[in-house]
Amino acid sequence: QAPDECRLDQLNAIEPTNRVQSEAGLIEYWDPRDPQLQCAGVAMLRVTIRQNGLYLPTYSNGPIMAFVVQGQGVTGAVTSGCPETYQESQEFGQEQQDLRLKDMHQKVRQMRKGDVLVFTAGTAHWYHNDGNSPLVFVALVDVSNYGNQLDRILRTFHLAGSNPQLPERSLFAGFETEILAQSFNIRMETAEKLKNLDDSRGNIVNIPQKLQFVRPPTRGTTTEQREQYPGPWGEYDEEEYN
Amino acid sequence: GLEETVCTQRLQENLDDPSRADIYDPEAGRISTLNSLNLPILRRLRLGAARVFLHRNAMVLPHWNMNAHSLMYVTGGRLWVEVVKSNGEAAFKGEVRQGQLLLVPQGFAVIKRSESEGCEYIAFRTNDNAVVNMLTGRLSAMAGLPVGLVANGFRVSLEEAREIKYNRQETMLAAANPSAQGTAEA
Repeated sequence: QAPDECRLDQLNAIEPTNRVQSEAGLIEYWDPRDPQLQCAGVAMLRVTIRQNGLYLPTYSNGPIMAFVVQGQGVTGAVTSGCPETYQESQEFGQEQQDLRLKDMHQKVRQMRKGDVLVFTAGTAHWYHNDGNSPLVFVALVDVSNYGNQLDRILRTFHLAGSNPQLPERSLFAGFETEILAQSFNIRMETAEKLKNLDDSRGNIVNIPQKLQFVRPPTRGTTTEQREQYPGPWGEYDEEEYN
Repeated sequence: GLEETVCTQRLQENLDDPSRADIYDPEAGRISTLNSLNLPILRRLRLGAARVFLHRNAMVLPHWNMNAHSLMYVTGGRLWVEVVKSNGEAAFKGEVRQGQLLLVPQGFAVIKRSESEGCEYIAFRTNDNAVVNMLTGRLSAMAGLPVGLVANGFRVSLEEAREIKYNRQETMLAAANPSAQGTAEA
């Protein structure tokens, strides 16, 4: 910590100062130069994802702690080396021998109002609003954490999406198409699409049809319904399940 | 008692021994990693390393360092390297030759491909348990995403999204076959 970073003569309640609008949502940032945030060594942001919005996978240079203020949704983190444990049932091909999984991916988690979510530095994660109201969460990024070895400026790396306002593009945009095609063993046209160069939707995009992925059923349908049946230790009644 | 504890602790490890490789592909090459699990003193130093041998036209598949910087010093041959920063712009795109050093900062995405004579380098890492996240391959972040998310995120068909997720089955090293471009296997 630099010696002059915590000269706080007066404290103020502060609101976000920068807004980045995307197709299906909004990211608001508190001023990173604010003395209070600089003293604490953190960056703060507030994310609003509209219904059917998808916050494309990103990772940042510090650990993240987020709190869900409103709404519900789904989130996923892709952790290095972890297997794709959510698997869609096998389907048979024409010959009944071409056995393959329709899709498999890493674990996804439900998120709802009141949840705290954490992600380590460098872990790619995404959010999807599958509820009926905007999903809003406020997040702290601890840029002074040992996990961050860059400077104390919040840096967000995007696996997909681009934001012409900033300007910010996906990581793939910086690679040559040819070496990208080689790396993924895909066609050049597909590699070109990976770069998202003509995409102006921003980092939160609209999903025209409901986002399909493998996930277990949820208990109950609404928070209110669940709260009617608190168990002896505040847990929900599970008598309808074996 | 120090003479039997601190003074005798292991301070060295040979990373050139091929039989010690942690990642090995007969077509592409090998990687030996050094961290605090195989050399405990590194926990105090918070440092690690990786020794990489690439055959001719082999690739270290695209990845980012989650929790460390990586300082790569080329000990033999030449390497084509592309490094991309957080805003999607290339921070480096070019050849790194024997005797040269290149920093790959934490979080920056990087692809490496050896030239015709192959390449070997040592990567110093500023974390004793440096973790790498792959962007392609069997254990990659892309493989861990739902196929529908990949399709929507990149505005590609479900079939193309499956190709992006599954066409590359290697984990970290792969032989680069220029003739394979444009003939993707489903």
